[in-house]
Amino acid sequence: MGKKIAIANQKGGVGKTTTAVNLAASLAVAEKKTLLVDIDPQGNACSGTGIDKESLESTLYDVIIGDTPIKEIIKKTELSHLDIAPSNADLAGAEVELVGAFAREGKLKAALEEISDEYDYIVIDCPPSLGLLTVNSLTASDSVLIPLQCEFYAMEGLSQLVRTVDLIKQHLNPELYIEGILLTMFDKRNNISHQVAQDVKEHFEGKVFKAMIPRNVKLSESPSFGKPVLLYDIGCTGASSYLDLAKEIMYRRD
Amino acid sequence: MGKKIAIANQKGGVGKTTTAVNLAASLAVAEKKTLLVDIDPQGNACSGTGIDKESLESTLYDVIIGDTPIKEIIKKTELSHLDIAPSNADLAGAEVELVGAFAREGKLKAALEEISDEYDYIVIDCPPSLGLLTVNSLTASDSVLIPLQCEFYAMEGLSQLVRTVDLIKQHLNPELYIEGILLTMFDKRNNISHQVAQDVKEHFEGKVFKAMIPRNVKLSESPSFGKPVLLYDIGCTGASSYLDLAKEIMYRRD
Ligand SMILES: Nc1ncnc2c1ncn2[C@@H]1O[C@H](COP(=O)(O)OP(=O)(O)OP(=O)(O)O)[C@@H](O)[C@H]1O
Ligand SMILES: Nc1ncnc2c1ncn2[C@@H]1O[C@H](COP(=O)(O)OP(=O)(O)OP(=O)(O)O)[C@@H](O)[C@H]1O
Ligand SMILES: [Mg+2]
Ligand SMILES: [Mg+2]
Repeated sequence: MGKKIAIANQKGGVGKTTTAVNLAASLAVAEKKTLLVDIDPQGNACSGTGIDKESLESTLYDVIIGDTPIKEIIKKTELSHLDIAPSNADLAGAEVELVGAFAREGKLKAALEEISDEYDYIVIDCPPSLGLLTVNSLTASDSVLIPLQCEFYAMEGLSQLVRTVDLIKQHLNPELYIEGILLTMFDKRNNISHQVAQDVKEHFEGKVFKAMIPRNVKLSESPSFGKPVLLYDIGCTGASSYLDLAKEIMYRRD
Repeated sequence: MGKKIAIANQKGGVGKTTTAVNLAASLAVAEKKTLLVDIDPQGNACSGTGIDKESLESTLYDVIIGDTPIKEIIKKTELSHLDIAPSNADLAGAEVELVGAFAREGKLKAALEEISDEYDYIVIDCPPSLGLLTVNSLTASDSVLIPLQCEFYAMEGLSQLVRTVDLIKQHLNPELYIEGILLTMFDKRNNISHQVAQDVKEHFEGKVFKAMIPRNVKLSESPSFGKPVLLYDIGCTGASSYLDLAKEIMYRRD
């Protein structure tokens, strides 16, 4: 059974997609068979791995709302051990369509059961909300990784997210736990970065990853080339910090 | 009749709240009576203007889902010409509750009609999605201001947003137009910033504001003091660029 990790935070722009793409790529270069699931209608994880969203015949929309088996939508990427289950703007309608559906929170979980033995890790990139797409992801996952941008507004949403994870654990997925909180876009020149890092380590003792992602321009350039950062510039701090994160997660399992 | 401007973009973290708070504050110091409407369940615009979200008796949730008149939830801020209609996490349930409601897209428009003569400007801070809360805001507004972070992923979502604005214009609000595209977090040291700025000016000729918001640490520090940036550090480039934006919008009107 592959380990399923949801990358979630309702605050926007905190580095969910950057984390999902680069963690999945780092696990893949460590020869772990990895599936990246893009359940965000923006489809940024697709473009970050070089998939052309406009040319897709079927997407996660067809799996969640229709009855397409997830196997049929999975695409290969440039990395041999990394596959992706893609999305595009079609998925935007899914949240409203799911509201009246039967067992609406469990659609993704059911879809992933068919293929989870074929992967060591399944990484799910969530949209910036706590709606039904994120609820589906938390219901389908073993754990949730919370990227936290080192900014004031990002700190505000953390307790709401932790409350939502507890609710999902009580009613939909008793096994769910917090894999960890990942500090992102840390800028050692800014006071705010140091304040947020200190606050989080105090309030969530033991839950914060040792790996910390610095603000690094290569991380924002690599998606424009359709590549995870380790294929764009393996020597930069952005690439090494995500490799460190992957190691930390793999060591926990073995 | 006050001019109503929605600040919208489904991409997360592009500077919607920072723009809503600082544009509203800049209009208020120019002695324009301004209402800031926070329709994002994260309630960041509240904390950015010093409002304590946890102590609120009623919020925009009670206006949209219940029948509370918006007048009853409006709070004063530190600036004499700036009021705010606040939100907190209660609003998160509104999207699902609205799905089956009668005239669900027009709830905010109806609520604002009662008070729009009392203000010169009404600025609406939207959540990072194209769901019913953002649709309500676009239906209630005269125009939409699109903050665009100078990053690759942010460019991707722009055409989807413009399509949504067109749909709203066709079916719900024929008067709606694009007030402009505002470049945010522009970093002159990064190639990506220059590339995005050039691309947008080519594709959306005449729609891009002359005012451009630079990446400026004061803009990310001021919310932690509950103040718009012009009350935190009036001399910084963050403050002057939002004052420029307010002037550009006011001159169009007069
Ligand atoms: N460590 C970093 N250093 C520099 N830029 C970064 C870093 N992490 C992410 N970025 C950039 O910041 C922006 C926001 O990151 P990203 O899109 O991954 O966040 P997100 O949480 O997935 O956003 P959304 O809420 O819209 O899904 C992107 O343009 C990305 O390229
Ligand atoms: N020009 C700027 N320079 C530096 N930091 C900025 C700037 N604009 C915004 N920020 C910071 O970047 C982060 C994202 O901005 P903000 O929260 O306003 O975006 P948003 O679009 O409202 O996000 P969401 O999608 O979650 O609603 C915030 O922490 C904010 O303080
Ligand atoms: Mg994302
Ligand atoms: Mg915001």
